[in-house]
Amino acid sequence: SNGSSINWPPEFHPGVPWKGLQSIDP
Amino acid sequence: ESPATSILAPAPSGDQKQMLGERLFCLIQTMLPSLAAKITGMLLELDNLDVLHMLESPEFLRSKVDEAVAVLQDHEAKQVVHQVM
Repeated sequence: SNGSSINWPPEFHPGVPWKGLQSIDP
Repeated sequence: ESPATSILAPAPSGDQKQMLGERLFCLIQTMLPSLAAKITGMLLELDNLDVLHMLESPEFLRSKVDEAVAVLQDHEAKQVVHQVM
């Protein structure tokens, strides 16, 4: 969707569980 | 030092990306502190073996980081155009 493309790419932060694309496109 | 592949051996598949991400982030942070979170996120979408190769080869890492930065800049430029229009 347009909403998720604005938030792409998903950000990785140390210590935070990585969810990949799921984190921005549920 | 142990080979990079040993990072993944004991890890469940769900934790492999996390472990790779932690190491990748540390390396990218030294190159591009302000973009490390996004670039790491982009590169983690690649195959685990590619990410392992990046951890082992600074030249390969730099080439993939350069690629990711170009893609990110292109993406952000399109977002700006979209917002203007």
